[in-house]
Amino acid sequence: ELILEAAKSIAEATSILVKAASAAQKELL
Amino acid sequence: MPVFHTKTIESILEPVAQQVSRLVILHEEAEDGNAMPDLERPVQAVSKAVTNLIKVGRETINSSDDHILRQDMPVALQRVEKASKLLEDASSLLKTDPYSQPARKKLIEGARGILQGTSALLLCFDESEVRKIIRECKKVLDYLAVAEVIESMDDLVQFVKDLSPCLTKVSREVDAREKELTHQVHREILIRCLESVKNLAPILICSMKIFVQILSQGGKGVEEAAENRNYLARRMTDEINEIIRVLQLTTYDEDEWD
Repeated sequence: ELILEAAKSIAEATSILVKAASAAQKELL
Repeated sequence: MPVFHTKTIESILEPVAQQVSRLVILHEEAEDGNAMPDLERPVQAVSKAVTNLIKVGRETINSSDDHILRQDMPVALQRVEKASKLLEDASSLLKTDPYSQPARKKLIEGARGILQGTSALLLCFDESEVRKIIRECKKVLDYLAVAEVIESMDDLVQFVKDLSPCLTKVSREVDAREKELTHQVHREILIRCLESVKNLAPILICSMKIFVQILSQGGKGVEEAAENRNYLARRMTDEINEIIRVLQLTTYDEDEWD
């Protein structure tokens, strides 16, 4: 289903974004 | 204990849920925070994916005849859209101040919103798929309800012709659904009920045939035959109703998991 694929794309893009944001915080700790 | 009730939803959301939890913890542990990197590109990628989801979601809504989906899905889409806007705001604020606290808050709120909104959307879609299976189950229930009025062999033949494809479809769909569930207890109940239905179906047909034969031969023992047939139809009805009940469950009984 297209909707599952679209949701998967969002989850993957959000994961990359959150990883990038976490990396900066992790450096500090 | 699994958080998501289907393997598909789990495979989509579990990795991002873990990442978001980690970001929240890191944010809480390092309150002042480090300078945030430029998040413009990953935020743009999320926005692009959200735009696509909105498009696909609207197409799904417009092509669906499920009024509950048509009512619930726009709310989930709005939630995702709003969260995406928060991420865009955060990215814009971080460009001017990489230490911005409001930006960090918007970032976390946005990431959580994406997760919750996507989860609501997938749940809404999944529930609609479950309602399709339940519609098939209810067709079987409708056929079982007429088992008691079949009095001729011709009607019985027609009854079997009508019931068989419907039962095959239910069997196939419930079997596939069972394999999709993450909750072991729910899976086991569906397997057990489906097995019972498959076993009971030929016995019910046989009991109906005996009833029709006895009736045509003068009727001695017809009451017992009717009673036996009704008992089998009732048992099948109970099993189908239990399948319908379990198909609708999405929460977890923690005691079972303990």
